[in-house]
Amino acid sequence: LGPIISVANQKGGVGKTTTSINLSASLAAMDYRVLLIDLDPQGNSTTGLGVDKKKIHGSTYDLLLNESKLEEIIICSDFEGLMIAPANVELTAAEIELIKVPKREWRLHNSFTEYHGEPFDYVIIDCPPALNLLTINALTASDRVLITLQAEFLALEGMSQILETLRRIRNKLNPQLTLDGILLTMVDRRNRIALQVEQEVREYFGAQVYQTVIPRNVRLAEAPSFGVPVLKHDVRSAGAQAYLQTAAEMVQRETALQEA
Amino acid sequence: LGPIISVANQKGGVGKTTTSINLSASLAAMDYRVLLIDLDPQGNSTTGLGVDKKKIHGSTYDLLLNESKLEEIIICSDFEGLMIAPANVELTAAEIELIKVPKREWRLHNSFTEYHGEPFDYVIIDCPPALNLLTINALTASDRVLITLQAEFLALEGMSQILETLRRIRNKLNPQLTLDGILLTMVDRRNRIALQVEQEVREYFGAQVYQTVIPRNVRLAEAPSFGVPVLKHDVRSAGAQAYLQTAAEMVQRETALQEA
Ligand SMILES: Nc1ncnc2c1ncn2[C@@H]1O[C@H](COP(=O)(O)OP(=O)(O)OP(=O)(O)O)[C@@H](O)[C@H]1O
Ligand SMILES: Nc1ncnc2c1ncn2[C@@H]1O[C@H](COP(=O)(O)OP(=O)(O)OP(=O)(O)O)[C@@H](O)[C@H]1O
Ligand SMILES: [Mg+2]
Ligand SMILES: [Mg+2]
Repeated sequence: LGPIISVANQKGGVGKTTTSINLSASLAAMDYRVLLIDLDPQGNSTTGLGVDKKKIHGSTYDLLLNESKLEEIIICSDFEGLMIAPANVELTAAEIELIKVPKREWRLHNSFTEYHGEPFDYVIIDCPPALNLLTINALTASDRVLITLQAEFLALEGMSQILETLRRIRNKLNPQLTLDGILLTMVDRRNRIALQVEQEVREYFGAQVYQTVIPRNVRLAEAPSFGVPVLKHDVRSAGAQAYLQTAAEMVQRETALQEA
Repeated sequence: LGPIISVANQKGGVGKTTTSINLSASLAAMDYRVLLIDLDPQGNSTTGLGVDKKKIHGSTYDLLLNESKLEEIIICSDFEGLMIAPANVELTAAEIELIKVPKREWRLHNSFTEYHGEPFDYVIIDCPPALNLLTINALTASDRVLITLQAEFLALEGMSQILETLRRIRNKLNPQLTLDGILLTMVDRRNRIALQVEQEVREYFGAQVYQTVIPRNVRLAEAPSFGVPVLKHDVRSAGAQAYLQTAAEMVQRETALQEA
């Protein structure tokens, strides 16, 4: 399995699912083989890729609690090169049921180490809006974390909490976990707050902030209702172009790191 | 204590905090005494009312886990008639710590029944974006639930989960819990999806949907950065007027119910 990247932020509605789906599809469009893991009980990544939650024979709940193998639950999406480990509402119960399980933070990590299916160049994990055992499982299993940050005051306020959680995970559970970067989402440059947030974030976090910014773009909100990534819904849209650029920047940041 | 109303939806970023703060302030502006309970570890309602989370001497965490009394943690906001039970990041640990506690779903309910402080006409509870033990505590302690629904496809998808949870809470924990209503938020009527969602919701839920709709309005996103409700930030704005109207409609719906 290639680099495992969690898309996380406990603040709700900041573009985690939209980024997980469209970044994954953009990487697949660049001919990488990508696996998207839906770890949110809402199952928005699953629906957003057109998968019927009632027809799946296995889900990420089974991975964490029923000893299912990753190769048993992975299914194809309609988008070439992109596979998904789907989620459904059963995952809501996982939080309480995991408490009693030994090594409960390592369940997802272990399912990756025991994986013997086809290789993937990238694994992207869509996290729920909480710093709970599901998100902790994702962070413990990941190489990198991508934080999606909505350009709003309340979202900026939550940054200290997610960064504190990363510090704790790195100390106790996963020393090689690094920050992949911070991606600004739903940015409407006509809005004073958005400009202010972008400026503050770039001053404070510097090169950790992606140059690419995702604009507020109605095509991104429409695409999930058709069950397709925005690349299929409207590839010329500002939203689609921004995610293609984000994927290219992610790959370029990796190469720059390796050469450093 | 007057009617206890939870503002809930497991979908993130759908206006729960914005509604909790501005509905509470609007009811206070109508000369009702209002208590706002922040039950989200992000503490956005606490910050949105200008309270410094580091300076509070008690929080809703202490209510659920340290046997503190409600009257010990309630503090004044700058807005006349509006008090708040603040939250801080300690609440993140409450989920896991509550599991071992007997009658863990009843902690908030019990703190309301043991309350002997000044009377309130309304209690509003701001819930986190999850169907976890914090939200279950809120629903078990409530008379009514207000569901804020963002006019977007992914948010509509999540309605079945929250309605299923309400059914279960009503059966097992709180038989008198009723749906106060569904409030459409962040509605941009120029956007095709928003019109479609509004039409579908009104067809399906009928009179349970508030006539008042909250428009997307930048003043609502600005107000928390000044630590005040939008009524104080810009009372003439479309956002402020919509929440004043929502408060009036809530009171009117109550009166209509009582006469029925
Ligand atoms: N750049 C954008 N422009 C316009 N709409 C967007 C954009 N990004 C996301 N959206 C819409 O905003 C809403 C929230 O986005 P999304 O569901 O991806 O956030 P999330 O962080 O995954 O939410 P949750 O915390 O509930 O998991 C969705 O309805 C989505 O379609
Ligand atoms: N009607 C509106 N117009 C414009 N911006 C809004 C509106 N309502 C909320 N917002 C902004 O959208 C963001 C999400 O709203 P809010 O934080 O109230 O949602 P929430 O459901 O409480 O989120 P969470 O799930 O993280 O608790 C915030 O930045 C808020 O300021
Ligand atoms: Mg999501
Ligand atoms: Mg909130």
